[in-house]
Amino acid sequence: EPHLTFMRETLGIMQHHDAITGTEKQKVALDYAKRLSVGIRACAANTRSVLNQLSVQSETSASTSETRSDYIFDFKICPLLNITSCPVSESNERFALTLYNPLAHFTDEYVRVPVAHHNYKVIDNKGVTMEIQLLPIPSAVMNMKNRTSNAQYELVFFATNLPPLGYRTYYIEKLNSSEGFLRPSFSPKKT
Amino acid sequence: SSLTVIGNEYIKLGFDTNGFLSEVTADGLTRIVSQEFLYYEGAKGNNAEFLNRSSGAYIFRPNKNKIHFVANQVDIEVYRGEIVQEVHQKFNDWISQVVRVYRSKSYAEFEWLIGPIPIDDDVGKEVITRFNSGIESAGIFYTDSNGREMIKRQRNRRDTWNVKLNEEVSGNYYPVTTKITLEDTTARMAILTDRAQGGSSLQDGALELMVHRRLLHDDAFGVGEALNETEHGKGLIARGKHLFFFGQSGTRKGISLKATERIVQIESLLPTWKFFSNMKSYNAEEWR
Repeated sequence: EPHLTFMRETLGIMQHHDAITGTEKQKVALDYAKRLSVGIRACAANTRSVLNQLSVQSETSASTSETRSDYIFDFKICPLLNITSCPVSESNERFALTLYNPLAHFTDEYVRVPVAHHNYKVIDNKGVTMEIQLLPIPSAVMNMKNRTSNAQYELVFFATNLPPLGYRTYYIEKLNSSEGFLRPSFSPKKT
Repeated sequence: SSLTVIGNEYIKLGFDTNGFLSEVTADGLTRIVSQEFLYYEGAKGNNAEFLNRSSGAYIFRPNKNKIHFVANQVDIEVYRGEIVQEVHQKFNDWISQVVRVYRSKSYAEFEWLIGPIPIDDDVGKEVITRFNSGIESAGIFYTDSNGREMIKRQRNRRDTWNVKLNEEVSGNYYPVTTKITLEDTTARMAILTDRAQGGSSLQDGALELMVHRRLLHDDAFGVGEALNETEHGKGLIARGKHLFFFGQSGTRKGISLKATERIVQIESLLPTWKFFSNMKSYNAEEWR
């Protein structure tokens, strides 16, 4: 509750016309951004505990009595996806990606994940291997100052049938270069 | 053909030998459509009286409507795959863009990256992206009202009074929260934004949106500093997306481009929330 209250108060500040239109001084704009960042990070604890409860429930319902409480996942958010950076997907050879759909209807989405290598396998919760494509991160993004990321590629796949106000999880793992080696399907044509 | 083409069965984009978008095929139409980045010089007023204010946080006022092209030659790299096809464009040292078409999607995504905007010439710059088409829009275009209904706009006019515009450019700029469109009896062009931007249609068939600004003079409306945002001493870099729709105007077989735009607008403005979990200790079977 204190996390949510902090977020409510922060969004209360963000109703100010300056915060909406960007007519505040630069230092105030940075303060607004910091408050939002702290609020979102604080509420990540709330989403993590909710998603763990949901997944344990689904686990419990699937396997009758036993509850697998040892399966507590960290469900981290990556706020720098907008500059194609995410420590979890860049530095782990195996990770899961949970997509929560906030809409009231089923939706599909092309997902882009920053990764450091060019050979991965993605499976969905039914064990189906997803079709993927890897693309190099544009050089202008790679060269952005202050972007500290070792991602070289974006892994793209098509997430379908994401349930309304629900979620789906995908398991992503790096393959050794020999396994099912797929030379990334791109052939840059310089002009 | 000398065009570099990416796309799918719904939409194809052709890029000319200079690396610019030059042709679009969609919804049974093939039209000349170009996209380019330009920038207005920010006006530097003396702020003494109301009519001579600088361009700043509260005001968009180009200096004598001077506009500059940012490039006449664009380096491109083309990547084609089963899921997505992309053209990576580099306009200059501070403007680049990725144009992509995903499989089975009827629109194109323009992901622009702009900044740091150079100011060593001591000129404030207001960067726009502009899409030009042959659509005979007769000065009429539409901008959304906070993501809901579309409001009809007419160049150099106002609905409720006889306006005399002192600023032909900024006097025709309107707030675009999610969408700006124009059409004629046959074709329609729409651009969805991922954030609120200023936008207009200053020539028939053309739509422009302001994507980034860096100004050097306060506009004397109270904030007391120029809109010259920096990060680690360098100008701010802005990155964002525009979704580009093109097709026949009106409704055919019960489907209208507007309806598709509406669905995509909701899905792109309320995308999935992404949560990453380290799986060091679980293999795929255990995870399942």
